Parts: sequence; structure tokens; C-alpha cells
Amino acid sequence: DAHILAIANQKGGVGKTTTAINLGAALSEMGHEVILIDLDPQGNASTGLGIDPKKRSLSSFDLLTGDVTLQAGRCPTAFPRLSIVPATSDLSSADAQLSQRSDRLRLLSQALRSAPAETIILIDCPPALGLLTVNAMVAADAVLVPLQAEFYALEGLSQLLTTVREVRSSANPTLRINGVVLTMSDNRNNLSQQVEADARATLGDLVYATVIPRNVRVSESPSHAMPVLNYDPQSKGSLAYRQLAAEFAARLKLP
Amino acid sequence: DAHILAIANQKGGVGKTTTAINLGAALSEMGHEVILIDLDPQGNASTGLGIDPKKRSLSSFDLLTGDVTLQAGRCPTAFPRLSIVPATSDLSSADAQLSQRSDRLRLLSQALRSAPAETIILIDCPPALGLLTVNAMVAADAVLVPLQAEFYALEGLSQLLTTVREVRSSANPTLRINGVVLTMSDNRNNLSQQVEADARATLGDLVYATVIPRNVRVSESPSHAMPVLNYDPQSKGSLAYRQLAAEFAARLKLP
Ligand SMILES: Nc1ncnc2c1ncn2[C@@H]1O[C@H](COP(=O)(O)OP(=O)(O)OP(=O)(O)O)[C@@H](O)[C@H]1O
Ligand SMILES: Nc1ncnc2c1ncn2[C@@H]1O[C@H](COP(=O)(O)OP(=O)(O)OP(=O)(O)O)[C@@H](O)[C@H]1O
Ligand SMILES: [Mg+2]
Ligand SMILES: [Mg+2]
Repeated sequence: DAHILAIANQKGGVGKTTTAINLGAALSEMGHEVILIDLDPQGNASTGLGIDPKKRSLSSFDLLTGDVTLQAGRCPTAFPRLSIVPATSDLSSADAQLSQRSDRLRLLSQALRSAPAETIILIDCPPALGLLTVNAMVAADAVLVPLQAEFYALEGLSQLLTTVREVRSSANPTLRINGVVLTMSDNRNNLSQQVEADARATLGDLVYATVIPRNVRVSESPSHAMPVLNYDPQSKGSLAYRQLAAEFAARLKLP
Repeated sequence: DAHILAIANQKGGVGKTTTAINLGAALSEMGHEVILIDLDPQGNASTGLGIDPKKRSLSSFDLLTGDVTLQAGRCPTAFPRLSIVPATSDLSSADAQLSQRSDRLRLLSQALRSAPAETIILIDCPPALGLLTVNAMVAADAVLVPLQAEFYALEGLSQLLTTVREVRSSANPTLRINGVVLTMSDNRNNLSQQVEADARATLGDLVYATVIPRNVRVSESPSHAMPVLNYDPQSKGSLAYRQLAAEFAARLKLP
């Protein structure tokens, strides 16, 4: 079987896309085959990996409607073993177009059935708990939650965990939380340390030991259409995402 | 008439809530009467102004359903002339519950008809272009767009402007863009300067002269349940939001 993770948090700007790209890149660097699914109508993950918006003839929207298979929809990137099913703005009408279908929650799950064994699939979700994110949770084995080391971060967590429980009791009984990863942590300021202490006290071992620091090289890398691991391999951001990938692989007991 | 602004951008974490709270506080400090409408199911603006989640018996969801008037729904805050209609997680079912109504796009507009003249209403939108944000755009005179000085910022702008045009041609013919305000700008790094130059080249005078700097006091202030203007009145963040308020008042030709 493939390993399918939904990278989700309805709080905006917490590092979902950045984690999808850079955790994906670090895992493919370790030798794993990784497919990203860009499920955000803004298409940031697709742009951050250099997929030209004009060249996204097949997209994740087509995956949902069943018009295209995973194999046909995945685009290679410039990085070995890392491919992506890109997003277009068609996705923003997914709610309106697909919400009348009886299988509206299982659309992505059906499309990912054909995923090759041992492939790691990372689904980048939009900042909402609507149809797209629920599709990702129904399709996934587990949810990885990026949590920005800022005050508002913990406020949305209970709604997110409620949604996970609802999906588990209705459409995906084996859904669990893979973990929570602290992002954009600035150890010079108290706030980050307080949020980290709060998160570890509340969520315990769910929180990854690896903390991703705020690092300007991370935010510069998408403008060069590459993961930070390629843009600046020795940066603090690259080292942290490699460490996260190792910890992630251990949690999944990957070979 | 009241002045109604939707603070919107579907890109997450760009400073919508922070701008609603602090621009609101700066305008009320200047003597204007300000009502915030928290239209985000996460309720960050409500929490950032100290409204206890357990005490939000009347909420912006009730405003949409017509169960409560603006006067009844607005809560005072600890800050003179600044009140808020708080948000609860009920809002997250707004799409499901309200999308069958024929007047589903005008719900907020109808509720705000009773707003007192010369009041400034700032609507904090969630990071999506769904029913809630469209309701805000239909109710508003104009849209204020916070734009984070980061690479992905400009990518979503064309979708946002398309949505504004669509709302103008269908439900609100007088809707315009009040302006674009650069947030979390770090003048130590190139990226911020590049995004600012890009934004001014593309959008010209729409972009406010005032740029909000990244300032840790801004991100600390919601954990003290107050605007940064009260938390640290002489901080760079406070000075910038006061300057923004002055420029905003000039654009609206406020007395
Ligand atoms: N570790 C980091 N250091 C510095 N900047 C970062 C870091 N991680 C992310 N960023 C920047 O922060 C911004 C938000 O990150 P990102 O877009 O990945 O969040 P998101 O959760 O995917 O946002 P959305 O909710 O809009 O989908 C981006 O401009 C990104 O480049
Ligand atoms: N000028 C600033 N300096 C430092 N931190 C800031 C600044 N403005 C906002 N922040 C912080 O950045 C984070 C994102 O800001 P905010 O929550 O206001 O964005 P938003 O657009 O409302 O997010 P969402 O899309 O989730 O609604 C918050 O933790 C906030 O405290
Ligand atoms: Mg994203
Ligand atoms: Mg917000």
C-alpha cells in the first residue's frame, strides 16, 4: 500500500505548502518515491515546484471528477522521485460543482486507490475545513498538522481535531493524527517558546521533536521554483526539514 | 451612511485579522465609531479583543440568519468606540446551512442596513472566496486587501480581483478596491522589497504608502487580548497602524 498523508490546518499561513514541498523533497532525497497532490485552488505548491500555470492541462480537479488517473495526472518535477498533481483555479468551484454527488467525500480516495505500493503521497490542503480538506482526510491514512509558533495557532486546533473525529466516525474509520509539527519558530522570542510549551503540554508525543525554525531561505526558495533543500542545502531550514523527514520515516516505520 | 469595508484575501496568514483589529483600534483612537464583524469561524478577531469564547451567545452567524440585529449582536470591548460582533464555530456550517436560500449572498448586507451613519464597519474574512467572503463583499462599499510581503502573496491576487469583479457585475455594482496594504515587511531581506516593488508596479496607487513592518509586539498583542496600540503604544507596529489609519481616513474623506 501507499502511505497517504493530508497536510491540513484551517488556520492560514502556517506552513502547509512549505511543509508539503520540503518534507516531500527531503523524503525523495532519502530515496522514497513521493507524489504531492496540490488541493489548494491557489496552486502554491505547484508554483513552488516550478510547474508553469499555463502547463497544468491535467490537474487535481480532474482527479476529483475522475476524468484523469493518478498516473496520468502526475507531473514530473526537476527533482528525482518527486512528482506533483498540480492545482488550477478550477478547484475553487469544486464545492459548487461536486457537492451534489453522493460520493462527494470519496472522490480523492477513489482516485488514489491506484497509487503504487510504498509511494508516499502528501496532500497540500487549503486553509478551510470544507469539501477539499475533507476529501483529503477521507483519502488519507493520517493527518500531519503544521502549527505556527504564534498565538492564534492553538485556537483553531480543537476545530481541526473535531473534524478529524467526525471524518473517522463517518467516512474513514482508520484516520489518525500522524503528528503536529511546529513551524516558523523564532527562538529569540518568548511567544514561540510559550506556544511550543503549550503544544507539548496539550498534545504530548503527537508533537514532533523536530521544530522548523523561521528561516528567510525557506521563504525565498519558492521564488526560485525549488525546495529549500535545493536552493540552500546547508540552511537551517534545509537541515530542519531533513531531520523532520527522518523522524517522519521512523513514525511510519518506512524501510 | 456607514462606511463598510471587507478585509479579504484568500491567501492564509497575511494579516487580515491583525489589520482588522489594529486599523479598527487606530480609527477608534482617532475618534471614529468602529464595529468589527468577525466572519471567520476560527474567531481570531474576537479572541484577539478579549471576547471570551464562552460568552459569545450572539454571534455573526445570527447576523447572517437574521436572528439578531447589528445593535443587539455587537459586544463592547475594553477599548472606547470599538465594538465587535464575535464569531463562533457555527459559522463553519454557514455554507451547508445557508447555501439553499435565494438571498444567500445578501444576508450580511441586509443585516448591516441598520448601521448608524458615519460608523466604520470592518469585516474580517476567512482565508477563502466562499459564501462568507462573498457576503462580506456584497455588503461592503470596498475591499481592503492585506498583502504579505512574501513570494506567494501576488499569486492569489488575480483570483481575488476576479472575485471582486464578479461580485460587482452581479450583486454589488458599486464595489471597489479601497486599497492594498503590505504587511509583515522585513526591510532586512530582499524578498520583501521585491514583493513591494512588484505590487507597486502592478497595482500603482491602490497600494497604500504605509507599509506594516514585521514586529514581534504585533504578534504578542492578541495573547494579551488587546490591540498592539494598547499593548505597546510606541512599537513600530503601533506607529505603522496609526499611519495606516490616517491614510485610510484620507482615502474615505472622513471628517
Ligand atoms: N520556516 C519558515 N521560515 C520562513 N518563512 C516561512 C517558513 N515556512 C513558511 N514560510 C513562509 O510563510 C508563508 C506561509 O507559508 P505557507 O504558504 O507554506 O503556509 P500555508 O499554510 O500553506 O498557507 P495557506 O493557508 O495560504 O495555504 C509563505 O510566504 C512561506 O514562504
Ligand atoms: N506586522 C506583523 N508583525 C509580526 N507578526 C504579525 C504581523 N501581522 C500579523 N502577524 C502574525 O502573523 C500571523 C498571521 O496573521 P493573521 O492571523 O492576522 O493573518 P490572517 O490573514 O488573518 O490569517 P487567516 O488567513 O488564518 O485568517 C499571526 O500569528 C499574527 O500575529
Ligand atoms: Mg498553502
Ligand atoms: Mg484571520
